[in-house]
Amino acid sequence: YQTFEGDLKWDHQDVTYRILNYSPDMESSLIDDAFARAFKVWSDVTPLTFTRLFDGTADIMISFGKADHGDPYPFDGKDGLLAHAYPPGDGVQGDAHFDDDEYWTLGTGPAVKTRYGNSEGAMCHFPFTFEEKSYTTCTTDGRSDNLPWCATTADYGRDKKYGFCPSELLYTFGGNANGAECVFPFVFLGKEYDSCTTEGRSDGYRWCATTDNFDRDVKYGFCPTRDTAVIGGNSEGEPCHFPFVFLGKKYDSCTSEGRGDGKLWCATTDSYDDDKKWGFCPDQGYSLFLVAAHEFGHALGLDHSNIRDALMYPMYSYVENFSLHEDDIEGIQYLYGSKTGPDPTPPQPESPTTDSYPYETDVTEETTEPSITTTTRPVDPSQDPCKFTKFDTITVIEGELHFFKDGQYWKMPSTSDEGPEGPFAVSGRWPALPAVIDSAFEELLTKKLYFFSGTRFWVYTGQSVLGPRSIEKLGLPNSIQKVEGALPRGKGKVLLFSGENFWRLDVKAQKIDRGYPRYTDAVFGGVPNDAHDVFQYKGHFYFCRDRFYWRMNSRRQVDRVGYVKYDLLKC
Amino acid sequence: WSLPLKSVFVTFPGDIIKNMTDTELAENYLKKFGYMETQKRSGFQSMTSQEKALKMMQRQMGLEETGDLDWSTIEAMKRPRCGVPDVAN
Repeated sequence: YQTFEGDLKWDHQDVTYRILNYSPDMESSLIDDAFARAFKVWSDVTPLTFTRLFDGTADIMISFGKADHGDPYPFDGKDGLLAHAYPPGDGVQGDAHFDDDEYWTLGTGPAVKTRYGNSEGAMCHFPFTFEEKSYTTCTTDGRSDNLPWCATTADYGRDKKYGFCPSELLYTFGGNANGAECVFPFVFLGKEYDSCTTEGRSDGYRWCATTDNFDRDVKYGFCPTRDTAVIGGNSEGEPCHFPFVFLGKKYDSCTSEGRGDGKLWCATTDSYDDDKKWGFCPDQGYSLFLVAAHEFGHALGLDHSNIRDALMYPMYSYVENFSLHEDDIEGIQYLYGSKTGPDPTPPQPESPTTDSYPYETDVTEETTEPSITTTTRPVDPSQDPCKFTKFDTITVIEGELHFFKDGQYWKMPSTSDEGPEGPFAVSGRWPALPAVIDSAFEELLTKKLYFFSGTRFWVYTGQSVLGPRSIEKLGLPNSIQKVEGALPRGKGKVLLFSGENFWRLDVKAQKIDRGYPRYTDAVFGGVPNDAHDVFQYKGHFYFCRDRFYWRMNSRRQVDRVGYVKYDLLKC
Repeated sequence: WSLPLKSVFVTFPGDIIKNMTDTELAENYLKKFGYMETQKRSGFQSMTSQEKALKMMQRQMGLEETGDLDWSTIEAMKRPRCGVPDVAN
């Protein structure tokens, strides 16, 4: 999992949301339900609660829009970009936008909820049979009023259960007509219309008047999409017309001819050659629930994951029986903790629930103090750290910067501006360690000290030591020559750097998190991706190369570049 | 054998998506989702920039890290997805 720079998250647990408008593709109660279930995905595993507001400003403002919908990131017609959301914060931050050039469903084709009839709002059942004929869409067959209907069971003849399908003849949504149906023909700007139109609007949404004269009554509503309507193109809302003629050839079903992307389309009149009226044929559509659950993950502070099965993986794929992936759970619980109360969710099974470390008892590698008998190497007091262009490693121990070089180290007292204290012999304080230390870090929770040299590492707890052990024990690949830096990230996570990659170590579980390695400059852009020293000091990340350091703030912005010897060693 | 269809590509009125070459698609994709931006910002070029950006994208999507615009990478770029960039800029 990934979080946004600075671990952006909400500073309260009772998050609010508001649905600003609706897509014509699904009835509004289906959309409400899809969003509510999408929020429940996250509230099931965290202490977060989600409360819907019907006016005012909510934390997460949800809206549908097409192409340029008012923020700097326009959508791109059908398919491609489906939606986007902003990380937590004020204003547009935390908001989620859905591309209404997509065909929004529950992922398995038109989601048609009926009204009236005798099925109490049940969903259409496709296919259904009526008078020995099978239907996979709503139909006006059998009716004289031209209202589309469907059966809500597989066999209308047997069960006689039915309802009316969304259509502009049945109701409208939004606008100012309280859901009244369209009146055709109606007059708008002096012109007569006998079907829904996008005229007069720049957002591409189809509307109609709910009286016979919009100019006089200014009463209107938006037209729901019929399940047989084409999507996009230049005839949105119209049904396919079969047969139709295209390049002189007759088609009585959707075709991808004439397109390079293989998408199925149809004409909405009997001749594309003459009228050039077309649209994409209804397909499975995109599950609004799945896409919303992903976008709400962003709105809560999660960035994209590179785990293919994770909800926060950037590409859409339909999943029938959805369940949140462990990577998503770990990510959201990293930000907000796990759920407390009557049905808490335990922390992830891999991480042990006790504080004891799951060390294996591999005796051949491990030694414990004080059986180590080494001789303390004499230090050379004449060595001046200000003359070095490079150190083996620089790290922070007990709040003080430590500079290691060839078996010796210097300390920068954090309380004074004096120069470095030392040299001290590494072997005097940590006798098991070799002369060259590539990197080291102090585990914030347990105060354990980790030292890396080549492909081996040692863990000091006070004076007792475990190691050397192979870094493969931590789950690092054997291709690594040495660990060049370590960034403790809190909550038991430490980033380990080598070459142009970094891994995230779960110290408690003693294993590398899934989805790693990542490229250093993909996450820490602007710093050298071959730094030989990486450490964290007073809330900043430091990447060192030769005599220089690049300093990064918690928002991962390089805010300073300077000399190690003047700024850190105070030479 | 039946004659192969002689596909004629038509520009449909009102169609937002233009027929792009694979290279244009790749450049557009790598830029839109932050892969190229990072490369430029870091300024430390260890490989040709598009190659490195492709490698990042292939790693993010769990594809084989070839650094080439191979078939599976192009197909991945055509898949419907979230609009939030993969690499924050």
